[in-house]
Amino acid sequence: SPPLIINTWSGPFTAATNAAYLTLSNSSSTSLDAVQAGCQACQTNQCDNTVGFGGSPDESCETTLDALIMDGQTLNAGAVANLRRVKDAVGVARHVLDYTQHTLLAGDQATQFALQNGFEEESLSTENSLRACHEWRSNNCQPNYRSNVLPNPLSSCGPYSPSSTSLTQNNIPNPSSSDHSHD
Amino acid sequence: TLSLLALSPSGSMAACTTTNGASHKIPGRVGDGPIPGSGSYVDSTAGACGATGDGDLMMRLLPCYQAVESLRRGLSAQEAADDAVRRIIARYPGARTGIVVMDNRGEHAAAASGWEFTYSYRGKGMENAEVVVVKAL
Repeated sequence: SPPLIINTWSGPFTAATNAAYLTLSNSSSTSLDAVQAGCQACQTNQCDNTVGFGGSPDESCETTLDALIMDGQTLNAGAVANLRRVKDAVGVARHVLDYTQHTLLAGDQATQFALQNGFEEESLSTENSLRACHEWRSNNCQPNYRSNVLPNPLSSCGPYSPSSTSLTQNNIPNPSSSDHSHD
Repeated sequence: TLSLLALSPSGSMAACTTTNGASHKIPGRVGDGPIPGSGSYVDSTAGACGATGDGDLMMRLLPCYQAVESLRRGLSAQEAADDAVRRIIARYPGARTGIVVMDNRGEHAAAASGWEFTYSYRGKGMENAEVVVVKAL
């Protein structure tokens, strides 16, 4: 019975469950405050390296963040996508919700919005994320999300260019991708 | 990815998702996390949903919007979760998915495909979060 918190995953993610529950147990806090506190707990703790800074580097070794926060009373939502160099992605998303009439800001402009709202600009890379990226490059850039390009993305790093041969359907996730390579 | 849902004693609900996405993605790629109806979705008149998994596939079918609208149509949380995941694997049989669903009375459930999924919850009077293991459909 309420107050009630439910979230994906377990292990380190229960820190988010508990942070959100304790926030919601405070009578002055809203459900929106609670989910924000839960998401921020996992961002700070880098839960499973799939949340927050220092995880999931892209091909260029950069970590970027995505976040969404939504109010079930009003259906107001705020989100950031491909947020660069700002750690508190859900905090920025909350500012999109509270201080704009938009729903989703992306990329460098989302970063600029964050800085204008007092968030700090800092690197999202760590030794671990850079090592993971360099190991990926040493492993011929495997697993790889490119398709219908040359050189063959299943065996070679880029740069890539479109292949002139007929396109193949590739709707199945790369079977060699690791459990950590997901959203 | 963390997707998290809250139900307050007054009945208000909220949802959030936060993620650093898929490893080794193409720069600029955005998955399902920040998309309302995909990474999470909530409507206090029906319920809430959070998702994790292969975001490039899941974001095409808006599973959380689907699940919450299924609650509105009278499905239970378990039925709504199962239905949303089955719609994904009908088109993408190999997809790894995990979704949690909670109706606006606090009934909750989850469904998954492609892996063993877990979720956590904590409600009134509970000293710690409880973990539920969900087998793949």
